[in-house]
Amino acid sequence: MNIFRLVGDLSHLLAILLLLWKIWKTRSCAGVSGKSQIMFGLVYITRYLDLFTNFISIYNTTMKAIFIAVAIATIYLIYFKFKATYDSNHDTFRMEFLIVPVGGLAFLVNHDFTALEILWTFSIYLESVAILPQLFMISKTGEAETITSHYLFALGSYRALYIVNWVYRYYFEGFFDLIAIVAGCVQTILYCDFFYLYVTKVMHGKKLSLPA
Amino acid sequence: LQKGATKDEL
Repeated sequence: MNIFRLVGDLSHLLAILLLLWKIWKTRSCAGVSGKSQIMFGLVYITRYLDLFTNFISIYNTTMKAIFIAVAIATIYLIYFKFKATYDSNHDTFRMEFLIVPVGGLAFLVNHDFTALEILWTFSIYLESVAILPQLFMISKTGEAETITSHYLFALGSYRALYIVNWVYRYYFEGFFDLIAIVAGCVQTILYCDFFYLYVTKVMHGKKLSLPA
Repeated sequence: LQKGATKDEL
């Protein structure tokens, strides 16, 4: 464990708790893409299948359990409890356009052709594009609530910090995982224009609105 | 250099 990965994990935890809190407090999931949340749920379930078989540390197990639980709770709030506030007209990104190619790629490019490894690879690839429906929804509505933009900033920062963690581990531990690194870079690049908008607008107290 | 393998990351 290194500081970059720890801060990254905490930023990730903050992001998903922020989103859950926003939906619960405002009793509304307006502006939140349910499709992205379903894909994140899929990401955690397929990645943490080893939750009970492969004990690494208390921290690792606890965080995995929290991520899965919060993801399921968020999906429940969006599609059941506050279903009436779900903006399905703007959440129109076709998930199958992401899940099918990612599933195919996981079969073709992986470290080991075993079920667990392919599911882990699928999870890594899917996570890199899972935010697209959310970013697409914001581009359609032309704006995002401030709390939602904080959620996205924390979520985007987590993987950017993981890239720094991978550089650190490469030089100090001789560890590198090309699949995770490439997917992590793609994931972070997808946030770039949002990061620009966030820094130039939200940090100056303005609402996040895309140039019409 | 060790590739992939250790899934100690979240």
